Amino acid sequence: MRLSKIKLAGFKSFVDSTIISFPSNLVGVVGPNGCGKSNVIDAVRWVMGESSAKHLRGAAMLDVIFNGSGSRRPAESASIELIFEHVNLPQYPPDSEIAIKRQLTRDGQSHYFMNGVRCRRKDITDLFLGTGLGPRSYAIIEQGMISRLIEAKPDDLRVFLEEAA
Amino acid sequence: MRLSKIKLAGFKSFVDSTIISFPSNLVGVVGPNGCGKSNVIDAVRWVMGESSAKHLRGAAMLDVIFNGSGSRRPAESASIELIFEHVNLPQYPPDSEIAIKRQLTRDGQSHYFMNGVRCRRKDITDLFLGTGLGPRSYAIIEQGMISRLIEAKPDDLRVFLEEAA
Amino acid sequence: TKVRFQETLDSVNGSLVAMFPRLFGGGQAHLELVGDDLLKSGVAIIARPPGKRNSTIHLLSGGEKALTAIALVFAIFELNPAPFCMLDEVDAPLDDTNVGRFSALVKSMSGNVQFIFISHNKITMEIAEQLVGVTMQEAGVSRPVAVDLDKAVGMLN
Amino acid sequence: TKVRFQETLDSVNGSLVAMFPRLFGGGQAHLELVGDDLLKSGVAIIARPPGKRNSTIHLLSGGEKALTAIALVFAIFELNPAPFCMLDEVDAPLDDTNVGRFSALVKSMSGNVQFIFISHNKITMEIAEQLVGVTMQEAGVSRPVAVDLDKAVGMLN
Ligand SMILES: Nc1ncnc2c1ncn2[C@@H]1O[C@H](COP(=O)(O)OP(=O)(O)OP(=O)(O)O)[C@@H](O)[C@H]1O
Ligand SMILES: Nc1ncnc2c1ncn2[C@@H]1O[C@H](COP(=O)(O)OP(=O)(O)OP(=O)(O)O)[C@@H](O)[C@H]1O
Ligand SMILES: [Mg+2]
Ligand SMILES: [Mg+2]
Repeated sequence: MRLSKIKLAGFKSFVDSTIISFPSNLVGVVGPNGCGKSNVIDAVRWVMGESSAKHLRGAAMLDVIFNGSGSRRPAESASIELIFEHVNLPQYPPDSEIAIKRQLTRDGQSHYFMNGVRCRRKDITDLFLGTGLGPRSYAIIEQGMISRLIEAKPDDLRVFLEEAA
Repeated sequence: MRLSKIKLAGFKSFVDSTIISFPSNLVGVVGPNGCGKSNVIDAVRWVMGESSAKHLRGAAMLDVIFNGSGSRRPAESASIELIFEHVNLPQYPPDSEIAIKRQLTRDGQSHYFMNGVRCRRKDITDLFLGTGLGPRSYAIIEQGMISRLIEAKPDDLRVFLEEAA
Repeated sequence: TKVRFQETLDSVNGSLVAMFPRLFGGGQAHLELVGDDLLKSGVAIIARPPGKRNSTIHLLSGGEKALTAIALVFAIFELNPAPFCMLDEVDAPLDDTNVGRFSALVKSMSGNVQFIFISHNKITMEIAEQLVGVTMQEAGVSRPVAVDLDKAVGMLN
Repeated sequence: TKVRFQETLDSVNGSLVAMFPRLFGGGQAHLELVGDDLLKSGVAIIARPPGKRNSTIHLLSGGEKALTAIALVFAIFELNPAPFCMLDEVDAPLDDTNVGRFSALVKSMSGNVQFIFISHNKITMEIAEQLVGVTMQEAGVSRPVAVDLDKAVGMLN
């Protein structure tokens, strides 16, 4: 299983519908300060079920919806879709492709989709069970987390270990 | 008033008696990870009266004394001396030179010196009163402090502001 | 769950013992239980960079701490490899030698793990097979842009 | 002390309003009281990088946060200049453009303040009039060594 593309629309600073594809296993993301690199990582964690606004650097979940710029009006909704290829999970034929999507509108309604069909958040988290992936997975290291990990108290480090291994 | 040199002996990784001089107003300190750069900043804060081992990245104050390496035995004591030049303070003739020193031995005895004469910690902190300097001064930004400053809660930011301005 | 936690500790230690020297060019590290209650005690990292004495993580330098944390994360990864790994500027505190060892390790693990990494460091960018540039040519609006290494380095300016 | 704190807030704001655009090449920032009790309320930083909307500090990126914190520290410095300033890798999260603006500012302030700064970044090293190298040729033992810019860049490797 690998991540083949991410589709962003109205999510944080990605107001226009955008597709970023990842054809290889070594992808570098580069750009000046504040251009939106970490927002891509936030997008991946959000669609995998992240439910805390604080963990997405916002005060409320609506902070993930594009809130305007000098020349653009705020967006009505945010949506992220991840497309995986070479998926080998028991409930799917070998080497299939799966798309998971999450959408949030200004009225606070948040919906999840799997291959275009509405589903629950639990269906998404169940999909990743046992793969090591998830919104707070050790496989996604946010900016600044490395130094927080080291300064962590022994009890917190134990929790990190129990969740990860 | 400017810092003209620092003399280190037995302090953290600076086991041999060492003098670093600062002839200009733009001094860069460079070197690989773990070579001892931040230890120089710890040395300056320590001699100015820092009394918390935790703020010097240690568990106990004795952690500032060189505790051995592959080829060296632990040192018996640690001592740091700062030499200031062009000092213009009321209690000294104009443009004089001042040396402040702190020494710590393995038995926990810590002594302060001003121009070679034993003095109290309070004499050192009084010297810097009103200059903006001190062990926790905003003029000394430790590694990682910049990101801590920004993540600080509003109450903590207020305390920082009150102490600094 | 007592047995399970001891197993976790042992297997992570097994993997960390191999991973740490690959990143530091020597030395070793392991996890220790703080206290003797397997059910409740916390865990501490004991690390010894090459040529130095054993120390608790707090005496280490900024770069040594970051590299030790990376060794721990990659050690867990070897045990329980997720399909992809996203890294956000983990190489920022490292000097060029350590960035070199870090990026070489990422490259060698990319055989069976997909890495998506954000970095300002040219040495790390050089291992990428594909570079995705993100720009805000229109202020406040992010857009991806294809870049090659020379252009990426230019983007930093 | 109510009046004193209001004075402090006003003067820091006066200095921050000038300092922030020098570092960001535009935009503005100011401090706001959180609540209306001058004696007890906390303080928040409101920053607006050029071309963006006003936001609380938490929505900003890693580099924007660091640059904003530097602007605040330097604003306080202008009000109450200490004889020297020591900076430990404050430029680590910044891209080259922002490192350029930061080091230009340090250079311009060095007329009446002595700066001693630790950095891995070549652009920052270039403004130094003197470079002090620190090495551990003997493992575990730090020793200063005189370096020039080329050697310093080489030391990073
Ligand atoms: N809901 C939103 N609407 C519009 N813009 C947003 C929203 N949320 C965040 N942003 C913008 O995104 C920017 C931060 O982007 P991000 O953290 O991805 O930067 P970065 O590329 O990681 O930069 P750095 O290199 O400094 O870490 C901020 O400037 C912020 O204004
Ligand atoms: N009491 C002590 N005795 C011997 N060595 C010590 C002592 N205290 C700290 N050290 C050593 O000093 C080193 C840390 O030095 P320092 O933090 O100054 O590195 P640095 O040059 O700032 O590196 P970085 O670039 O990674 O921030 C550690 O490796 C530690 O082992
Ligand atoms: Mg970022
Ligand atoms: Mg350091």
